[in-house]
Amino acid sequence: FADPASNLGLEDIIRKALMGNFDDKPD
Amino acid sequence: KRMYLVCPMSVSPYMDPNKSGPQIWEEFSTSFTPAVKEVVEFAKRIPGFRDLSQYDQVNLLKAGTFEVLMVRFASLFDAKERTVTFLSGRKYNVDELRFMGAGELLNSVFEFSEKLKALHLSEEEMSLFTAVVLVSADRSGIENVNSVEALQETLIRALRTLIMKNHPNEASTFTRLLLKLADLRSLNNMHSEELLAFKIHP
Repeated sequence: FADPASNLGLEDIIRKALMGNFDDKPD
Repeated sequence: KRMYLVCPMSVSPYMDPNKSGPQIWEEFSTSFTPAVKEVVEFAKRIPGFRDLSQYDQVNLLKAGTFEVLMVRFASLFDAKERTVTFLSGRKYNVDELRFMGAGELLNSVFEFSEKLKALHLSEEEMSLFTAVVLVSADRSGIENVNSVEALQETLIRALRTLIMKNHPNEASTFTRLLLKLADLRSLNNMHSEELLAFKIHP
C-alpha cells in the first residue's frame, strides 16, 4: 500500500526534528 | 464524512462534522506532532544512531515511529478497566470506541499492551527495547543495511545482558520480548491500513 508515514506528514516532522543534528554533521 | 477518529494520539475521538477532511487531518497532525518529536529526540540519544546516514535515520524513524509510540503509550490501553485514555486525558470505554468503528486493531493493541506490561520491565529495559524496535535493518528503503544491522546487533546484545542480569530466574523474558517485535510489526501493518482508509475516506 502507499506510504502512510508520508501521508501523515510524518516524514516532514521527522526531518524538521532531525534538522538541527544534520546541520552540523556531514552525511 | 467520518465522524470519529479512534486514535489516542488525537485529543478526542469525536470529529467536528463542520470541519473539512484537510482541517481534521491538520488538527490530528498537530496533536500527535509533539509525541513524534519525542521519538526523534529519543532516537538521537541512541548511541550510534547519529552515525547512520541521514537517509537511513529518516527511514528508520518513518517506519518505526508508530511502534515506538505503541511501546511508550501502552499504558493508555487499560485492559482491566477496558478503557483507552486520549490526549485530553479523558478515558473512553471499549464499547464506546467499538461503536465509533474501532475493530480488530483495538483488540490487538490491548492484547499487546497487556503482554508487555506482564513482563514488568524497568524504565532502562523499556528504553533499550524501544531502541531495538527503532533500529531494525529489515525496514524498507534502508540504504546501508550493514551499518543498521551492526547497530541493531549491539543494541540486542545490550538488551539481552540487561534482561539476563535483572531477570535471572525468568529465562523466557528476553525471548518473549523479542517476540514482541513481531507483534509490533503486525500492529504497524494494521495501523497503516487504517491510516490509508482514513486518508481515502476522511
